[in-house]
Amino acid sequence: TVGAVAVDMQGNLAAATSTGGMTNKKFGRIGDAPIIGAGTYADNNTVAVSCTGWGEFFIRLSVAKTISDLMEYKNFTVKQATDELIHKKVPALGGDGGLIAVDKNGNIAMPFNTEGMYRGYIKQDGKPVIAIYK
Amino acid sequence: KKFSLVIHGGAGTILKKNMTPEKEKAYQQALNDALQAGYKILNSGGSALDAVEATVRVLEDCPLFNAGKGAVFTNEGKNELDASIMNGKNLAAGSVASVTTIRNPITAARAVMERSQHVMMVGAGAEKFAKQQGLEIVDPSYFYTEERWQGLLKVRAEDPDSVALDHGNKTKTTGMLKQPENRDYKYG
Repeated sequence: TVGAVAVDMQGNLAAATSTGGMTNKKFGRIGDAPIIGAGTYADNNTVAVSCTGWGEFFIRLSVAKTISDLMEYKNFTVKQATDELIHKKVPALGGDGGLIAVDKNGNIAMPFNTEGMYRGYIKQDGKPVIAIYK
Repeated sequence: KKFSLVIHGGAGTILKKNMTPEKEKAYQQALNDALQAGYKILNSGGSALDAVEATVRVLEDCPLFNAGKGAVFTNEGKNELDASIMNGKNLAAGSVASVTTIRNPITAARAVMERSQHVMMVGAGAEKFAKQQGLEIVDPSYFYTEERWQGLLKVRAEDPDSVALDHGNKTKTTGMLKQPENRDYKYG
């Protein structure tokens, strides 16, 4: 799975996710990537999120929308909200994975509870930051 | 002139000891290419929506990642691709699932968002819509990579009954939702 989230100079947020799914999948199985609110979500008032991992758990927890809701209704920061889902809720249910998020102020989060996640970010200074391992 | 772009290329058991220096360099280069594609748009005042689409297209075209070219295979030996996109400005959203002939599924998701009244289209219908919208349609073999094909053959050889999730210690479980010991042996 691959994904991108951004906030532009006008303060607009957007999120995108794309995947091939799971190796050897059957019966038309899909995960969270194409499900708005589970694997992808964006709202100018809160955050843009793109998820990757064991899709069934992200669907059952509506991970992406829940992060937006925690920020909107509980005033969580983007770090608090994303950590809550990736390090508590998803593992507690038996799932694993990670996500990327950026809030309306340009604060970013890239939590994951697996061994690694291909990830990176770039801001107006033009300096790319790229990471792979934990 | 403040803006931010964040990307991911998938999470899992990605360990340094399993990576060659050349492969790691290839991943770093690919991730940087994706960042630069989005940066170019944002730095010229372009929209976040254009930036995330352009960035994901770069990653879909790169065979290193499980999306577009280089996607994993289904049990039937196909590449069934899913994608979604969302515009934070108006909460518009678009998604496609189980498509096999659209070169860039993220662009199809955006077409669903902007050129239909729907949010989600799947399968043959999504492919028909994409073709009508003039998106690039390819032969399913476009997505094939030998590495992913071998990955399918390996999983099939190890666990013929791939519907049941095998949890690493080689004992079969029928409960799909049991807590796996080895979280990364989740196939099909």
